Amino acid sequence: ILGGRTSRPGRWPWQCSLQSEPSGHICGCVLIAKKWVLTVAHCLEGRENAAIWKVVFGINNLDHPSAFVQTRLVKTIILHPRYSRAVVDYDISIVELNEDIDETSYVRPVCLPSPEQSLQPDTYCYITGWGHMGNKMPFKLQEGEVRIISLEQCQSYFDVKTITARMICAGYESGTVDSCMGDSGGPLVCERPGGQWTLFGLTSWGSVCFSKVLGPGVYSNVSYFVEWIERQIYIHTFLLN
Amino acid sequence: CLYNSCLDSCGGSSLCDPSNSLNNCSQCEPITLELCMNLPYNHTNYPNYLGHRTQKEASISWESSLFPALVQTNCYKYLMFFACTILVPKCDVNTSQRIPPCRALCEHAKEHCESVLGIVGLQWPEDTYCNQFPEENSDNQTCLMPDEDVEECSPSHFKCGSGRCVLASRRCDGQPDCDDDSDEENCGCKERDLWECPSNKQCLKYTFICDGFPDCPDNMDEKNCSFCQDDELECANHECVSRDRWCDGVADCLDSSDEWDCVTLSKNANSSSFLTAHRSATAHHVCGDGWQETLSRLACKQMGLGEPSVTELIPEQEQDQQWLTLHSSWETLNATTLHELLVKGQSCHSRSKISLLCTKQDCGRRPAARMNKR
Repeated sequence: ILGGRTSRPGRWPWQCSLQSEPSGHICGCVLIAKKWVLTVAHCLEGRENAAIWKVVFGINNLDHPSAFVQTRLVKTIILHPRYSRAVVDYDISIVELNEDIDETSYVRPVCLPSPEQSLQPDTYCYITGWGHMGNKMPFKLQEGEVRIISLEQCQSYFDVKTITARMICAGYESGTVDSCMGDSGGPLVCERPGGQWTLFGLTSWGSVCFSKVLGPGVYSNVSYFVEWIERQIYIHTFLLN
Repeated sequence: CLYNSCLDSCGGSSLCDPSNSLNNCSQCEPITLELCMNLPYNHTNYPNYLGHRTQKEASISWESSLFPALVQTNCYKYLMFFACTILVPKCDVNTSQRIPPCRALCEHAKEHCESVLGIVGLQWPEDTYCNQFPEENSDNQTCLMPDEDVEECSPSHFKCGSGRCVLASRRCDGQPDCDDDSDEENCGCKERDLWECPSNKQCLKYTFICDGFPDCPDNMDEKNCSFCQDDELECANHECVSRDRWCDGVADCLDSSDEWDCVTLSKNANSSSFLTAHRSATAHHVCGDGWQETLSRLACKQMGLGEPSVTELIPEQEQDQQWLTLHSSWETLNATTLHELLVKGQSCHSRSKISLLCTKQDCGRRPAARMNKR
C-alpha cells in the first residue's frame, strides 16, 4: 500500500495472507465465511494446485506470528471461468479451506454486498495489504483510505486496457494512497451505517504503482460476482454427491 | 550453462561465462505477449533487453504501456516493431541465438520519438541505449530491420484509414482519434464481428452467447439457446433435463443447476415466512410431522443464512395443498441437502407447515479498539 499507515492488530480481522513456499506471502485474501476465502484469479493462475498453498489469518506482522494466528491448508481453488489473463477481466477466485477457522475477534469474516449494492463515486473506503510501499516491502499490515472514482474517469487513465463493469476504480492522485504489488487479492472495504464493513473490491491491477505516471488502482467489483460466489459455495458445500 | 537451473542463475549472476551468457543461456519460447503477436518471428528468449525476466513481467511493465501509447503519436513508422524487438527479442529456433534489432532501427526510433516523450515530461526507457546493438551487416552479425510488410500497428491497435495506429480501446468510443475519423466508422456490432444485445445495443463476443453467464440487461444472450421437450426443463448451461428430476437430490445437469434454489422461504401477508421445497419444478410446503431443530439449521445454512431463530408449525387451511414430507428414515440417509430428505405423495398427518426465521450471517464487525489505561 502506498501512502498508507501501519494497521493496529485486529483492525481488519478478515484480512488474510495467501502463502506458498518458499516465498511465503504471495497475495492478500479475504475471509467471507468460516471455510471460504476470496482472492483474485491472477494470484493463482498457473498455480491452481491446492497443495502448494496455505492461508494465514489473525496476523499483523508477517515476520512475527502472534498468539491469534490461524493457518489453514487449501482444499479447493475455483477460478472464475471467464478470467482473462490478457485483459485482467473477471479477476476473482474462491478458495475453500481444508477446515473451518475459529471465529475470534482477530479472525472473522467480512460482509458481502448484495448484487444490487454498488459503490457511488466519491465514496471513501479502505484498502489493506502487505504489498509494496514504494520504497520497501513491509512486514506490518498497511491500510489506507481511497476515494472511489467513476469508471468513465478511470478509463481515461488507461489506454491499452478496457475498464469493465467487473471493475471498480479508486484513488488516482500521485502521492496519495494506492495499492501496489503484493496487495493483490486483498480487500477494498466500506463501512455501512451501523458499523458493519462490507467487501466491495479485491485489489486487482493498475498503473505501475511507484512510477511517475498517475493512475488509479483497479479492483474486482465484488457486487458483480456475489451470485456466482454464493452459487459456488452452495455447490461445493451441498452438492457433494 | 552447465546446470539445468541455468535460467535463474543467468539473470545477471556470474555463474555462466559472461561472453556468451545471454546467447546460449535460455531456450526459445513462443511469444505470448499479445502486444507483439503480429511480428515476422514468433519465438523469443529472456531476459529481454529491458531486464524483464519473463513475458508475464514484460506484459505488466511500464514499457508495455508506454510504447503502444507513443505509437499513436505517429512519431516513427516502425516504433512498435522496434519496441517488440526489445520486449520479446527474436530467438533463432535452430541455434537458440538471439537476433537483436539493428542499431539504425534503434537510432531512428529514438531520434524521432524521444522528443515527443519529452513534451509530456517522460524519458526514453533508460536501458535502450542503441550502441549495444550491432550495425547492419557488421562482421556478419545478423540483426533485425523492418521490411516493407512489417505491421506498423500491434494487435492492440486499430489501423486508421490513413495508416496511423490508435489503441483498440479508442475504436468506436464516440471520440474520433484517427485524423480521418475512420475509428468511428462501421461501429455496428455486426461490422465488428460481434453480437448485439437488442435491449441496449451492447456488443458481445460470440463466445459469450449461451455460455451460462447473462450479459445483456434482459439476459437475451442466454435465451433461445436450446429447445427442450414439454416434459423437460432447461439447465443454466442450456442442457435439457426431464422435469421430474429437478430437486430430487441428484444433480442431472452437468452444471448441477437442477439442484439449485430447491429450498426457499416464501413470505406471506403477515410477514412470517414458510419453508418451501421444490420438487419437479413445483413449490411445496414442508409438512411438520417429525420435524427437528437440526433440520431448521440445515435449511437456514442451505439458504446461505445464519442460525434459525424461530421455527413454528402453522396449521394449513387449504385442503388440496401439495406436501413434501420427511422420509421415514431420514436420519439414516447421508444427505447433504434438506430436499433430499423429503418425499412426495405422503399425507401430512398434522396438516401443519413449517414457518422459519433465520438470522443473517454475522459479518463485518471489528473488535473495539482496546483502551489500555496507563
